Amino acid sequence: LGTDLTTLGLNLNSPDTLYSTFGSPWADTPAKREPEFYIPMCYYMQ
Amino acid sequence: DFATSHGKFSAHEQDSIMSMLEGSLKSLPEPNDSERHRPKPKPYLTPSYYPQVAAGIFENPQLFEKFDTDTLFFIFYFQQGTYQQYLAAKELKKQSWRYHKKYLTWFQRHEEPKEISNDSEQGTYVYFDYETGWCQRKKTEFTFEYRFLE
Amino acid sequence: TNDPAGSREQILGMLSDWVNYYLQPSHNDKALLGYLTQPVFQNILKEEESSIRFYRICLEVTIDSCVPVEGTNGKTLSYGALDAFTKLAVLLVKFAENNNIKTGILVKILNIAIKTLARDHDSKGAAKFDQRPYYRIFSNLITELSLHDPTINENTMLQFLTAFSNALIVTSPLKIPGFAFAWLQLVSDRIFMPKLLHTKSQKMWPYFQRLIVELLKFLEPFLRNAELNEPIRLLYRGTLRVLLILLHDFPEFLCNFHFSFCDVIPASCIQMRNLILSAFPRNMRLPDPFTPNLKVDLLPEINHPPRIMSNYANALNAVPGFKQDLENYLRTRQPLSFLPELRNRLLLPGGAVVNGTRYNVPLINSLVLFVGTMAVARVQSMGSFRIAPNATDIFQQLAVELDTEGRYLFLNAIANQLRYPNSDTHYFSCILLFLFQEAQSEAVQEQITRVLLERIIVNRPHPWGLLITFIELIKNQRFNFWSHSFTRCAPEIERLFDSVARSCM
Repeated sequence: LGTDLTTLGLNLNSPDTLYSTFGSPWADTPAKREPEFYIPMCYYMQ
Repeated sequence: DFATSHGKFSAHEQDSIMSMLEGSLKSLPEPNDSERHRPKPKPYLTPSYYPQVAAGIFENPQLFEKFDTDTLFFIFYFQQGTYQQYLAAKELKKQSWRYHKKYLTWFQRHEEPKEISNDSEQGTYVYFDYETGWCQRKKTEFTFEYRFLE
Repeated sequence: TNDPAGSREQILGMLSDWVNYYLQPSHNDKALLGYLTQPVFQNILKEEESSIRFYRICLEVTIDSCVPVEGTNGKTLSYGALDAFTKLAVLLVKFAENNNIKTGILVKILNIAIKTLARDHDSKGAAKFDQRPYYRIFSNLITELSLHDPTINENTMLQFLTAFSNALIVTSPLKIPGFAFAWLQLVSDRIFMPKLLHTKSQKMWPYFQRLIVELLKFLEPFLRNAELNEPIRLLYRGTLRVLLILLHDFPEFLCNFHFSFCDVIPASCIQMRNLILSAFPRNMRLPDPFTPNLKVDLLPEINHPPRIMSNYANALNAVPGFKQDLENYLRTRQPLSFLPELRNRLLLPGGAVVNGTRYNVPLINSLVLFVGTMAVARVQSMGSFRIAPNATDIFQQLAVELDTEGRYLFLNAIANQLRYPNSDTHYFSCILLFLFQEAQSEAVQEQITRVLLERIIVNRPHPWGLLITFIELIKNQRFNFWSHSFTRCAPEIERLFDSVARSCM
């Protein structure tokens, strides 16, 4: 009869996307949201 | 390809696959196997009553709206490569500062430029001198070439 | 062994210097990039053969350097040298002078990593192969090169994503089972997966669909036999998590490729299939299927065909002459021999048994959707359901002529089209009820009921089209449902029907 899919550690009612805190297919809990950012090379001082 | 065209495995193949799968459980990737390696200075050992991990609020863009420009420049020049530098740069841009890639310096219009062309603008600016005075200075008759605009 | 004398030592020296330079915390990307402009690097990397040798030796050595960190009983590996190498690769790719060279370097390094992985996997075997260093290499490359970077234009990014997708297709569990866990983690990586699925004009969707199909094909034999030992159970739950994320964040992807996935999900995996069929476009508001007197045929959505990106006629083309005969019959209702012969043409040649059945399941799935799609087009052009008798002939013929096993597969193929409100869902819902009503034997009616019921009694989610069809079946007097003896054939079945009827009412 399948699995209660609400017990897989994903907040299926979340208004946000789930992938941004998806740690791994084996994780029972969401991962910390890693900020995605890009630092241009010119921001680095020698 | 272990599976023939229909995805069917022979009994032998199935056993071999299962033993590979069972063996690979030992090396199931853990979170630390994908933790980004960011060359960070070793954390300075502080007494336990100091916070041992950075507070989450330092990843919140709203906090950067409350910092004064001096703080934003400090974060930008002294925390390079971090998410905080990224947030500080975003906040400076929101406050109409513009980064000059050649001088590695932030400029802000002091008044409307006298001239604007496709390639540059010219006029009086304020810039943040991070090298000698760690203060804001005025520069007249400056030409900001857009090819140096980050 | 055929490396020129001294080349290995030279490369090891360069690698060692590079790793030491990389590990200095004060050396940021800009300094690292400056380091790579040294002539010694430029000379070795501009030659095809010497560059391949450089990457290969660096990869082998840095992979071997991933040894367990003291005191972590093998749980944690040291990745310093390997991270240094992947950083070198990322900088070379990112700052190559043009897009083709960027992509060329990436593809070259991925190919070498794949060859090393495959050779390692086959030579070390289950006891000694460790998937984590390879996971780290691909994870570092994917993360660093998929991240938003204004210096990488969209076209180059697509080439990178294509290179990564091809690398993952080539290293799928069907080919390298000992890498399966790392592989699924890479496919569902929180940066990579959305990158593929957020691409404008859905250019990368066929690649991601191929990756999911590779995974489902690998699992199929184990799931079909319900052999859920520890590794398969872990992979199965991991797959459910990935599908749930697709359902929540990218439902249109599941909608557009439902046919490909149902083709490779075993009939016994009812909940996983329901999960995929429950997807509906985010801009759609689903009418509550339990609304009393819901008038499905008045819903505007049922006049719109669903978007189907799977090439669902593939299996028809694979059987010589089948598609032509079928199209001919649908057009002219000729030759009369087409119908009586149809049943045998759905069997696998030579009485073969594949995946536990004598039937060519992909062909049945393809036939049902193809006939239904043609009928819907005709109905829409003529304005009435009755105007597609050729199609209903075929469905009725199969309902009558097929044996229990074949009819189960046939009815499943129809039930796989009961999804969100669209013209296919409506048509196939009507067809299923029509076959129930017109059935000459109660066995067919029982089997139609079974196919619906076994999809309803599993844990959620349930596709909208499945619910409205079952509710119609048990509520509409025309079908006289409760009068059938099979609804009372055993106490637990009677209780089951009562409970399902109560929840549906």
